[in-house]
Amino acid sequence: GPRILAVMNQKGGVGKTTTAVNLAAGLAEEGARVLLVDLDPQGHASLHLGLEPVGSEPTVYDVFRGDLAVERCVRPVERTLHVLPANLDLAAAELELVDAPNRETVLRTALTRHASQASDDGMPYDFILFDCPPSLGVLTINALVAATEVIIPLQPHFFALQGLSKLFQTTALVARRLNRGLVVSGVALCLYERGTRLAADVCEDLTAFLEEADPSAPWANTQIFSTRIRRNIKLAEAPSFGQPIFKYARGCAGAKDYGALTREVLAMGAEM
Amino acid sequence: GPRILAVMNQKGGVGKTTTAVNLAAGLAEEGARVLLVDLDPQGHASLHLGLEPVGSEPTVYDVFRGDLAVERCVRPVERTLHVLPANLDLAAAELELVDAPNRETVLRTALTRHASQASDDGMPYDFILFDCPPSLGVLTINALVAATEVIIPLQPHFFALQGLSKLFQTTALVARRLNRGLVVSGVALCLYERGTRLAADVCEDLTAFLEEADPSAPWANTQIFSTRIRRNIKLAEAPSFGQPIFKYARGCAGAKDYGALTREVLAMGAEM
Ligand SMILES: Nc1ncnc2c1ncn2[C@@H]1O[C@H](COP(=O)(O)OP(=O)(O)OP(=O)(O)O)[C@@H](O)[C@H]1O
Ligand SMILES: Nc1ncnc2c1ncn2[C@@H]1O[C@H](COP(=O)(O)OP(=O)(O)OP(=O)(O)O)[C@@H](O)[C@H]1O
Ligand SMILES: [Mg+2]
Ligand SMILES: [Mg+2]
Repeated sequence: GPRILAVMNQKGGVGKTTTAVNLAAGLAEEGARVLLVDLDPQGHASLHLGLEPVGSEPTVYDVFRGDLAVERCVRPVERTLHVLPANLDLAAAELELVDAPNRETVLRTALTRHASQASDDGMPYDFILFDCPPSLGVLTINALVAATEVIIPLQPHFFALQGLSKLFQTTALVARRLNRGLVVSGVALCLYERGTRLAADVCEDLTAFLEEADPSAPWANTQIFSTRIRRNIKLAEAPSFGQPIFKYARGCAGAKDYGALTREVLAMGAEM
Repeated sequence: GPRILAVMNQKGGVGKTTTAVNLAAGLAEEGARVLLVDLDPQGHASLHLGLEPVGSEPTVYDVFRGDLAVERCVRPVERTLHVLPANLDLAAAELELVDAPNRETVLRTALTRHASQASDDGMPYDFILFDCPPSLGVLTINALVAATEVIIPLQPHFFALQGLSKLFQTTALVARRLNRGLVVSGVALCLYERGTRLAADVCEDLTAFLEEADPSAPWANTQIFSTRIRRNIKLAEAPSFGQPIFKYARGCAGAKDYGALTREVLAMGAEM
């Protein structure tokens, strides 16, 4: 089946959306059939690819409500890059799901149905990516339950590891109770300031932290991607044009970095 | 009475803590008596000034519970810079306050009591600053209810203005129902990348946005501080030494910028 990647970190502004969007686009450029699911009521991943669903246009909220099937809500932005968009309506889902008995498995159920249907008459995906909001709430939990792997964008600043413990704790809980086999496949160092002591120190601390992992933990084999995503203003400009970096500024450092990260993610799959 | 500044933005990682800490320290250097209240369960402002309360050490959580008075929980880090620290215990307050009848005014009540007591036998403050968490939840609402002014750190990137509308909406609601006279005194452009088109464009959009304000809105007279806080790795290193920028690297660009911002904030007070 498809590799299903939850791009998550409860810390705000660390590069989740930039990574989810550009990794999805990079994988599509390499020939994979990709679905990007926007799970943030802020809708940044959708906006980043030129989608701003309004009024009665379908969004992932309709999927969470059980009103519409996934294929009714998906929008193609490229032939092999599809987006299941979000807008502020999704904020209501967090409240509505609180009392639902199956609140953590709604997304997985919807995607499973879509997969069984798509193999008959549609396009099954090779990759599904979730752009998670900056929280460990029910939307992120749905992503962890539906995913096969977790990718963690991390800005190598002082507070980065503090959030990581809590993130791992949540991942372990979901893995144990709802999704055996969930692994944290990689940490992507984002907004990387080369040549700084701080980035090097945090990277060292992260390496040590991962080395101490229990062999049965979901992060026992987590790799730190060798590609560092450097700070590059083009990456911050691309969303205002509704384009992935490869369309907006193909030759820039940001495109090179996300291209390299894409190839690392693909190579990982060969070993799985 | 003191000027009470809520440093807030629900967007994560935009410079709230860096601004709250260095503005508080800057004001103390200029001779003001300052209290910095950490309202984030992540406790970053506290850590930034070398405080990591553990076990039974008092924190702002004890104030929210009504168990301890403000003065029992405050820690001096300099003679005229005091901190009311936070740690992860504060996360419980968000849940516990949900059903409390006075849940939005707990902080204001506690600070009012402290002020009336301090003027007899202690140190009344000239400035009280709140470092808000990245959310519009009950902790931030308490800050808005207790504050006289709001300062908004903003990273001039594409999504910055989207969050601002929601922030202003919340501020207007609190002002109308719980805190008449609350104003948004200023927006501080943080993590500013000079010479980039993006920063200039967002700044232009922000200026236009503010000019269209209703004359009765809390942001009718909001100024954009002329000081831009430039990106400077020293500002990201200082928290790992538990020091404000003026102690860690007095001559660096980050210290110059926060010094300049401090003087702008003081000058504002002269006009109030
Ligand atoms: N490598 C980079 N270089 C320059 N700017 C970047 C880079 N990565 C991300 N940005 C910019 O930094 C900001 C935060 O990035 P992004 O939105 O991807 O983070 P996020 O983790 O998804 O945030 P949120 O928690 O709000 O969802 C955005 O304005 C983005 O355009
Ligand atoms: N001008 C700057 N130059 C370089 N690094 C900075 C600057 N301002 C803040 N930082 C760093 O960027 C990160 C985010 O800043 P900060 O913690 O102040 O944001 P925040 O809005 O308080 O985040 P949160 O939403 O998590 O509370 C921190 O690691 C901080 O040290
Ligand atoms: Mg995002
Ligand atoms: Mg903060």
